[in-house]
Amino acid sequence: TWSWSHQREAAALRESLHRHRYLNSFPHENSTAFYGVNQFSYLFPEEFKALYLGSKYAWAPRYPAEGQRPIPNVS
Amino acid sequence: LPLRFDWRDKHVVNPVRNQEMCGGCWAFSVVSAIESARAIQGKSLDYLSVQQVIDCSFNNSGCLGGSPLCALRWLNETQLKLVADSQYPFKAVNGQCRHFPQSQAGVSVKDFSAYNFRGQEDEMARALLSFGPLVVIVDAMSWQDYLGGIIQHHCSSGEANHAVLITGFDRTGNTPYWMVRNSWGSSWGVEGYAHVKMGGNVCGIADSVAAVFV
Repeated sequence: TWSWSHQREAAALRESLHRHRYLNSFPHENSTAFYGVNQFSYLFPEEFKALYLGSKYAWAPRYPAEGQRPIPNVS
Repeated sequence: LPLRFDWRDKHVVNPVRNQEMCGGCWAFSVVSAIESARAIQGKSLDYLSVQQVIDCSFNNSGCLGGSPLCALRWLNETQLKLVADSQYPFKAVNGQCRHFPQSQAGVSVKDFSAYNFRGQEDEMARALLSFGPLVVIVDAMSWQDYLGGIIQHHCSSGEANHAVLITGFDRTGNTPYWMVRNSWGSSWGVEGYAHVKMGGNVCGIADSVAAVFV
């Protein structure tokens, strides 16, 4: 009796659980990132990207720019 | 460089905000950098209006996305005064740009710098110490599932899609990391922050780095 949107959220959550297993499966040291259920787990990645990842890349020149000195040490 | 530094310890960084279902990370990162730059000068640490930037920065697309560098260029060129958040509160949707009289109190941007620090993250740390929190653009696709720890894998450089603010770094452990303030609320990640490995341009964190002067 679930609505279409609930079914979609459940499917997204199932996909998230698979993804978490993959992301956590890499044998890294203790300090490495860990992944799991959070407030975004009910979203498909493409929905998450469309809603929350709203920045575009902007080119910036290499540091230091020509004729510029590096930032000095600060106390 | 010190082993650990965080502008939060100087009380010049506001608590983490929540962009809700609005793709306005670019505006949140820029406004947060301005708030901190002002507080570093000894002024009060106030919330400034993100909604004003979302509504008025005509070269961006508000909640549909934008570029922090475009927003900084616009703020610098127009010398627009950012008003307090309480005067122009966040609505999480695009709205009509509201104009304020010149006499209105607000904060304008004096200048900004933007550089690619790839391969020079020590210099980037020096910039953080010298100028204040840094606006950066990262690939945050895998951040959807992030709970904590130091992000070292599962993201790429050259695929930037999310603007955030670096407030500090920690080099005391085996894996040095940047402290990255996000705008997805304080329940996400490490009290609203992500930890991203320093060195190696993880998630493209050093590709487009901006400092703000007020």
